[in-house]
Amino acid sequence: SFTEKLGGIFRKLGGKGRITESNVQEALRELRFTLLDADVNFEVVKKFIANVKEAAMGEEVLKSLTPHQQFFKIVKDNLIDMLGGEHAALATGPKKPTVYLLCGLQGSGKTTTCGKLAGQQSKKGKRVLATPLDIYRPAAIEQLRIVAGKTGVSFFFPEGDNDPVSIARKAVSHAEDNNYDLLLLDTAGRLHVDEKMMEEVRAIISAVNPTEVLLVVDGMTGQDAVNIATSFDPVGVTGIVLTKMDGDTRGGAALSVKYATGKPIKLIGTGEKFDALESFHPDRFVSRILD
Amino acid sequence: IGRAVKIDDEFCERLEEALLLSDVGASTAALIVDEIKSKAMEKRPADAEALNALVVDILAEILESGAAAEPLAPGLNVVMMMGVNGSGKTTTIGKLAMRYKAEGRKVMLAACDTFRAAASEQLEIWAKRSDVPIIRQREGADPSAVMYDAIQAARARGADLLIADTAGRLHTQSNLMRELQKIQRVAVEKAGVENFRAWLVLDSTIGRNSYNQVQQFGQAVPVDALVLTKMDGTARGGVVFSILKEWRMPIMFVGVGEKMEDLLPFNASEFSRALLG
Ligand SMILES: Nc1nc2c(ncn2[C@@H]2O[C@H](COP(=O)(O)OP(=O)(O)OP(=O)(O)O)[C@@H](O)[C@H]2O)c(=O)[nH]1
Ligand SMILES: Nc1nc2c(ncn2[C@@H]2O[C@H](COP(=O)(O)OP(=O)(O)OP(=O)(O)O)[C@@H](O)[C@H]2O)c(=O)[nH]1
Ligand SMILES: [Mg+2]
Ligand SMILES: [Mg+2]
Repeated sequence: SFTEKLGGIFRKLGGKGRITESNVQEALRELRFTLLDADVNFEVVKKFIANVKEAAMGEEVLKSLTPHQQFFKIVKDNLIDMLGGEHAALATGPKKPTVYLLCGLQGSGKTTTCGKLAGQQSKKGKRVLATPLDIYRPAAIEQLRIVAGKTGVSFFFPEGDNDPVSIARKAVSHAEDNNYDLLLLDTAGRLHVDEKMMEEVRAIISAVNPTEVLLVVDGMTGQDAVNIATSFDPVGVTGIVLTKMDGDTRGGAALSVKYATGKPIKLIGTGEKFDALESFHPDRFVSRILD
Repeated sequence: IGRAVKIDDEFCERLEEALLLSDVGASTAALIVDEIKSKAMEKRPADAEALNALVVDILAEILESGAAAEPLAPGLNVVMMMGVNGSGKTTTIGKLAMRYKAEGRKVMLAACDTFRAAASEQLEIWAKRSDVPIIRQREGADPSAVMYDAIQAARARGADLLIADTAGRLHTQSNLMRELQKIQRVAVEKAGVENFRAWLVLDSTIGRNSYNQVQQFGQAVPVDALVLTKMDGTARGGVVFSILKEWRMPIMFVGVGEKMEDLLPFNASEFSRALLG
């Protein structure tokens, strides 16, 4: 693990029990390797290493810590800092219904997350309505209909309408007329480089002005996480959902996405069942990335 | 004697950066840069263009070191598609059905994902698109039972290719890995299928985790081939280098979109050229 490797580096360099230019170089190399291996984006790693080096060299010697402990603390603190504080809660809109829209790349987990959100929010006593805006993927509408049924929330789809902007507007009207607290809009997976589809999601957002635009990102995403996040951010992303974190991915994409957008990671998907949605804890994430 | 182009630190750094940004991974990138550096010093390419061609060749060679793809055997071939959640299995099967049917095969599909909402409905739509028969049961049925039924139906109709869809699963879920083993066992031992293959579908936007996926899926069911999806995005799929340095297996196809025709045979040189950007 990273902390064991650090121990080895500082131990063999002996030294006078403080961080020096020479022992920090090897520690930074090890850190770079650890972060790249954890799928943190190359540019983000470069920036992070520079920050850590500056902090390490400028650090007051803490008499109570060995150089190993001190360096590790600097890394941990900087990672937690970069990942943002915890408990960025989901916002409620100024009037009913509050609208949440989910967007992201193909297969990232939007429809399933929609179901999880539906279940979570209805358990809090909210009247929830779910509407699919994915008119492309085979059986996508049916998938959300089944998911809504399983999570005990209402489902609305205006039959025959194949314009996502129009479907979204009708869903809002239906939610208003029937006194729903929360409307969840599930969108089709799309590539950030597909200009036509990015224009579609901009049009939907502009038409219904969601309180939350949640970018759903697969937790196993590699270097591409920065490209995805940077391209989606301008449509008005308000928060990130990182999915499939129940596997053994180190989750470096979290750092990349946070760095690229500055937006809070609001939720973590931890399984396929509809209760598998947790709030984000940066310190747990850091242990995972540094493992 | 022409002057060779300089293989200096700047070249190595730029090359390593291109590899890292393509998800090649830190240790594999370092290995590859060393290999390229020593080969380039030996071959002494005359200019930047020749050097680039040499780099592409070396990368392609690593990719082609995987075993060659096995052609389909006579009689019934069963291909089980497996992979993590959302990687593109169902869509890839839809594309393969059309491709193999166009090659004159009698194709059938088996909807062995009996877990996820609307999974069978999704595959059913793909089956209709290429007009091939599909065997499915209701949600919650035993996937091995669907496989068994599908094999019987395939034999009855004289099909020579049965492609089975399975539910997405993480390789860390040991009970689900056992489920895959059971489906294979039922096909091979119970139904006596002689030509059974398992293809692992990898999403090219995924980083290092794809390596773990090959390792752990492979421990459950031998991986006969890989399919790399979503190469129409900006991800480069470089993780395949570390995979192919460890295991010998062909990359059969590359998914380049969501439509029926968006499936290309894997080409090592084109892949390597695209990777270098
Ligand atoms: N293990 C695990 N699987 C997940 C998680 N979230 C979603 N999935 C699975 O990932 C797969 C894809 O999920 P979907 O909800 O269909 O993804 P999507 O983003 O709506 O896909 P598209 O609409 O095609 O873009 C399904 O098999 C889900 O069950 C998670 O947190 N953990
Ligand atoms: N852009 C692009 N999208 C793809 C490609 N292959 C699949 N997809 C999309 O990725 C999403 C997931 O595809 P599926 O075929 O449902 O994936 P899966 O592995 O069967 O998912 P689960 O069964 O839920 O595990 C869908 O929106 C597909 O249209 C590809 O090559 N390029
Ligand atoms: Mg969906
Ligand atoms: Mg599927």
